[in-house]
Amino acid sequence: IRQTEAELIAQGAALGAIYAQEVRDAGVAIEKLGAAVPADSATDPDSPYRPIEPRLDLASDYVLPARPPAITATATDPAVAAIGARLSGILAETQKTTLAGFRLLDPKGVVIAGREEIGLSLGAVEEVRQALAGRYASALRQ
Amino acid sequence: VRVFVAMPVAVDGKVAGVVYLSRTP
Repeated sequence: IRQTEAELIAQGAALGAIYAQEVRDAGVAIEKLGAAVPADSATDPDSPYRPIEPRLDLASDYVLPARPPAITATATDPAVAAIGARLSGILAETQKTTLAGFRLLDPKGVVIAGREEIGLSLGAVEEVRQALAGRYASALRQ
Repeated sequence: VRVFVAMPVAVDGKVAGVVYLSRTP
């Protein structure tokens, strides 16, 4: 479980860096971005490093029900939707090797890239809700 | 079980999006 979480964190960090660069390059206005990222009390605010350690534990974490399906949502900003379309190929190629399922979500939790559910919202899913608030989250699900 | 990871993507201190990944251990 820990090893799987660690591998997903590593992939997510790389994909997130590409996504962030695309958002900067597209000049997406700051008011179209989401919540402010809270300061992490566990890390030195002056340090450039933001390590994320795996934290799931089969012995102590509840296994949640299957991830609920995405629901209908308001339209994504066209510039952000275009980023999702551009990155879809990279994600699909990555998946061939890592076998991980992936979704890229806009600042409201709407899917902009992934194999399915494009244009639908995962914003109500607990771990996604936390990430939209700027905090890393992981979950064990059926 | 399946492991799910949701990582915020930060740009200028704000959440620009989320990378949501999952895999079976």
